[in-house]
Amino acid sequence: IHFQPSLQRYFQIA
Amino acid sequence: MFELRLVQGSLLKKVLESIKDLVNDANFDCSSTGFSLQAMDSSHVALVALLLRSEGFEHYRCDRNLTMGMNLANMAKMLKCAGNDDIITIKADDGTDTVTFMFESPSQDKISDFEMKLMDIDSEHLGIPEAEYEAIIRMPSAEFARICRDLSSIGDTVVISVTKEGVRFSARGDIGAANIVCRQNATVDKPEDATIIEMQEPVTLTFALRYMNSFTKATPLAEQVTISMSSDLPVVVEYKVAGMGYIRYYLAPKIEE
Repeated sequence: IHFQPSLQRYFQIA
Repeated sequence: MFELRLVQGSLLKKVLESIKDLVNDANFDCSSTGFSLQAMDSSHVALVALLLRSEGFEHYRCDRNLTMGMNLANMAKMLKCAGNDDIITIKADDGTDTVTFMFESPSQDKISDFEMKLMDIDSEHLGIPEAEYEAIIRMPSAEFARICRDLSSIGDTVVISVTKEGVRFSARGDIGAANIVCRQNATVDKPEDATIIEMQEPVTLTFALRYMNSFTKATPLAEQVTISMSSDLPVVVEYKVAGMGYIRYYLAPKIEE
């Protein structure tokens, strides 16, 4: 089973 | 005042076709550096970053930094009205809420202008740090598009695995499974046909094919695509735009639970 994280898991809001 | 002129107007048409399915509304940032955009898809899983450097345009004037919010479907509708050989000029005056697209035929016998309303868009800008990637694949963009398309008839996700052997694209679904292995091939007649794999560490990541297929809309822009992967980072799929910049797509990998 795979979970799809959002990009905010890796990148901060600038 | 902001004004840019691009003799090879078809590039701008192709750029719009490459992003309009992923993002509905986006802010274009105009500065002395160039014409750029950063936007996420509605689920915040994928991001597109575009840069067209000012030096790449035949004429580029930007008196002060400007953000233009545009509906990309509407912008694409307007750019579709430009012929493939047309010269495209984009103009915006300070303090107005419209942008003008002007199309000139190569022989200058037809000149059209289309005015589009700008919009206020709240968008979150993400800081993307420079990263060293564990594996970088350079391959023909048409080949990558073909692989993504073929695998989407088998499953919803692709596992991309880079090892010393090469790069393996795998999918699995109700009807069966598929594996496509591409090996490094630098000994080709034309450099655009080469597949080059730079690997520091073996890396395996899983991605939603729906997004990968959307990224391949940029295939007409560049003969080669660069796929950069690290085990703890979103993948970067990059297409160069004719020496003037790039379009980069970032996609968060799926994580096993």
